[in-house]
Amino acid sequence: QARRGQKPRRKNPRTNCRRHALYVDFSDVGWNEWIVAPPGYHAFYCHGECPFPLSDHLNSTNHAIVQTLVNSVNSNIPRACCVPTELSPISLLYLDEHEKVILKNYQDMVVEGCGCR
Amino acid sequence: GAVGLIPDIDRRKYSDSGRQTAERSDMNFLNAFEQRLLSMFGLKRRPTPSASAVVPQYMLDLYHMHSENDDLNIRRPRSTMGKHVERAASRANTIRGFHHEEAFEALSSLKGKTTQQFFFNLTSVPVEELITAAELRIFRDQVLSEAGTGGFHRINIYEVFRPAPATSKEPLTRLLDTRLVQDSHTRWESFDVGSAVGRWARESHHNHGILVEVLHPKESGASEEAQRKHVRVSRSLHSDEDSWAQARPLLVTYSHDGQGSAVLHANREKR
Repeated sequence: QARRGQKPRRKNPRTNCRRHALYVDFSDVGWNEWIVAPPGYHAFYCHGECPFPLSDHLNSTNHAIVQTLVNSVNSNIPRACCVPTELSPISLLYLDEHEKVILKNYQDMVVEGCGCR
Repeated sequence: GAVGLIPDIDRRKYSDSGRQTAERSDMNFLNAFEQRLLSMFGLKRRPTPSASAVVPQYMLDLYHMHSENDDLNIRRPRSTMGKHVERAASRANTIRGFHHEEAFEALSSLKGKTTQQFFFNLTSVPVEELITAAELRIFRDQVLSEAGTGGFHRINIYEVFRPAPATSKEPLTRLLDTRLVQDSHTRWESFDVGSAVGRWARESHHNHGILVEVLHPKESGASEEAQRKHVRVSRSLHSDEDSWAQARPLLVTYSHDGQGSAVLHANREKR
């Protein structure tokens, strides 16, 4: 029950680095003619901000050490990137251009985890 | 390159916010994604299989049996893999199925014996792939005989070293595998042809095919013609064409291209 009068909490427009769901349905792109199984591919991907190494909220304290740290960050150094940190394989059953049937295991196809690196 | 097949530039366009309206960026995105997928498969262009392309049930069973993509709760028929390939198959990251070239068949039905030559075209196997095992799967159809008890057939599998110089002569062959089977059963038989197939993939000029010899039982209630139907080695031995596509002999190779983990333990590889 939302309390009367309280402004709804503003959703943080910038989401931190995390894994986002993304499913490619092979029939949507016409690949189900040659990819027999699976019917689609849970691709996932990593996206989001990397406030690493110092989060902005740290700047809200006037403690000398914190202020020194926050103000000594060299803004020319590029920020960390939001990249996959854990991966897993998938098996695909498909027909090649000679109409031969192949069952193959592909490494590092599913993003299991993301992180700032 | 395989990580996340979705090209960076367009990922967020295809997530929660739904599809972009600009047709052009859709096509660019899909083309980029397709090129990545094809290059990962080692394919130069998108395959366009004909309607007559057949996916053997055994390959589907292997996929469902071991793939983590599949809902393991669904009970499916389980093909029986040949014991001799299990170990090598557990290390393979590529499994290929081949049907023989019917144009090169050489069926001969002598008294008490049926022989058939099979040629499998392995040129689609990339040179960097090492074949560690191969099985020739042959289907047997139950023979009903008045006596009720099934007769015993001997199935011999030979590698053809040198084709017969003339039709009256015998080819030069080497025995690869043999089995005594009772014709009152219907099932797939798996024969170990790994030593020959591994060499053919490396040196295709050695590939003169496989000769299958079926010796039929002398004393049996079934007619000679019925006996010939037991081991499915030729389309012409059977009236119903429909079953041939799924009952024809299948060569299955187990190989590794040096990348990634085995197919048959994908779920165990998950990190």
